[in-house]
Amino acid sequence: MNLFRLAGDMTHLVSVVVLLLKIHTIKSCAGVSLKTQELYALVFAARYLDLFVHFVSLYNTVMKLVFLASSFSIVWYMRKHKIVRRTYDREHDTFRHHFIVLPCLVLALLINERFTFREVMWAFSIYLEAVAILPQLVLLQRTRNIDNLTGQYVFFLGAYRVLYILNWIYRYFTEPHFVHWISWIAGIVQTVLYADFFYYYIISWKNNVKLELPA
Amino acid sequence: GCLDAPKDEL
Repeated sequence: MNLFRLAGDMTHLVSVVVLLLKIHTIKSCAGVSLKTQELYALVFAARYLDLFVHFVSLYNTVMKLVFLASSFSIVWYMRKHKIVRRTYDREHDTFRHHFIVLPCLVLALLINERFTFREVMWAFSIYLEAVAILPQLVLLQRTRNIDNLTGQYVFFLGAYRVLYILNWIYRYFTEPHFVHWISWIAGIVQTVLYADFFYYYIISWKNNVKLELPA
Repeated sequence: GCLDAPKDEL
């Protein structure tokens, strides 16, 4: 476990837990895309199938449980909680996310490390995570308001991806045979998606103006 | 081999 990966996991943890706590505290999910949250819950469900059959470490197991619990809790709050669900911006969060689930599933069937159920599900979760943020970015563009709830969420998610790329570079140079093309390519695609948002986020932060994404 | 390296990352 290197520092980049630990920092990446912690940043990822912060992004999800902070979002959950904020939704729980202010009883509102304004600006949050339910589609993205559902995609993330699916990513964790598909990726952590080996939770009880493949023990890596206590840290690994605890983090998987926290990610599963927090992502499904956020989806529950946005769909079922009597107060929070009313603040969900249904008419703007219209990204047809099955248009990205199906191609990811097909791609996972074609490109995987081994053609077994768990490996295909793992590859599916990697591809899906790369594009899961799209509905959220589309919603931010549409509503053009980025209150700190979603701005910080996307920012932390982007930071986690950058840290993971640094982790892969570090592991590539320190561990022989550490080659994971599937994670690397999908991870780079995912990080590029955030680059655009980062650019506007940092400009708005520097000029101390409200973040406006171009239409 | 490198293909079936354990999935030790989250």
